[in-house]
Amino acid sequence: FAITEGNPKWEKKNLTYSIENYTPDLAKEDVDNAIRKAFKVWSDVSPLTFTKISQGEADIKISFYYGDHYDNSPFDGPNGILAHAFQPGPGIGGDAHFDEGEEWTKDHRNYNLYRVAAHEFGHSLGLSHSSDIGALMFPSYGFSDTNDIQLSQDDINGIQAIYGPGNNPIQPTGPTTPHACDRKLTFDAATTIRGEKIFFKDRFYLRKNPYDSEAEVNFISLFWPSLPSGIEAAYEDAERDLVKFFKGNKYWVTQGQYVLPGYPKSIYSTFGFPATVKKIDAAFSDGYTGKTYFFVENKYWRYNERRRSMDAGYPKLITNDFPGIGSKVDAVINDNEFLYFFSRTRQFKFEPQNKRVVAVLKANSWFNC
Amino acid sequence: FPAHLETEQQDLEIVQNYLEKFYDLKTEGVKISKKKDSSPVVEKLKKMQKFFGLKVTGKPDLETLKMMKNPRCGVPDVSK
Repeated sequence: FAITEGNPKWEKKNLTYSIENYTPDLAKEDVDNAIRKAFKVWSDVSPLTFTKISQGEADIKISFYYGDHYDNSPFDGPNGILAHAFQPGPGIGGDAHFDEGEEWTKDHRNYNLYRVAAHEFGHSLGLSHSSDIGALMFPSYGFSDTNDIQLSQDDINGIQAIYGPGNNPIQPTGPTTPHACDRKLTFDAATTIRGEKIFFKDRFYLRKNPYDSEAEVNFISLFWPSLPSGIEAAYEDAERDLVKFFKGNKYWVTQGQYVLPGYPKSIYSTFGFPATVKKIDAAFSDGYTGKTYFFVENKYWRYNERRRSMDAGYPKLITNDFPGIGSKVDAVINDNEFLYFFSRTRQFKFEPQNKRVVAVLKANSWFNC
Repeated sequence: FPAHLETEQQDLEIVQNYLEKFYDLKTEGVKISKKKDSSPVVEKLKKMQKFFGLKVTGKPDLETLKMMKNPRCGVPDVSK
């Protein structure tokens, strides 16, 4: 996080705001609601309170403008610059301006007012832009779940560096952005995708393509807006150029960045898992045999993709057929003739033909740290 | 081929506009051209690439241009 140069801050905790004009894109109460929620994002983690007033001059004045609006920072119409806000202070200090040249929405379509307002109010309170891609104060607009903006730990650290923690006895925390070379990095899921390897952690993917030494870290929603965070397993059905994602007892099917219609579906009806299976830990598919292996707790299932049914005689114990990888796995990918099982911070390179672990690596060994 | 040159000039304008707005690049309105290293543009571009976690090349490569075209907040990334 970064605090605005000179550390401008509000000396009082109880701040007021007013909405000077309304965008015609949304109903008045939708604008009121979006602005109220956007302030609540910050009041939940700090001692600040925000009260809407309609008489007198508010600390933070919110307005919508087209183009040049005489504050030395003209707006540029659709896309580009969406909004800006001023650091704490009298007059225009703290004020937030939104580009009326945009289409303001209350759902996943561009641009969600709640999402943009929550960011701008960070500036109104004294924060600058953060270089943490998972932070709300990251400068670029990133779509995420519109129902509930979640401040990252970086944002919380920032606002509390200025105003201290809130009065909530239970101090809220936020997600942190994974760093590829973090020795403690663990994965929720992993899969190959068209020659690349993608790893999943919370809201993020870490992407490793063979031609780039560095990992790309970004939101899962950047590629698949309708997928949830916290993906638990994924595998590529290379024959049909599909990737399947699992979370809880549901799964999604994608082709490239396209999520096929009609998903999520139940893992019980499609794959025939018993109701005792609540989630999938890891999965990989063997392109040669057309068999997909699902790992659940200490057991694994084998599914015949061509016959579209589970093979008889399963589940079996993982330790019987994959000795050395432990009794439970987080993720697995297949690469050439080897399987790579991820368990916490370790990775087991497994040779299926001889059923033996040939190397134990760090989980993030793919990222050339 | 002309189109390619045109695109290149457009990209330079995007870079200049972005760095002036968000990275305090001072050009007094003079159009930047493809000059060699150690120009202020290269330094500011490197600062922007580092901020966004991009590969720090000092060149307006594809990833950098893609990031510059992303919708964003109008507050500068470096304080004035």
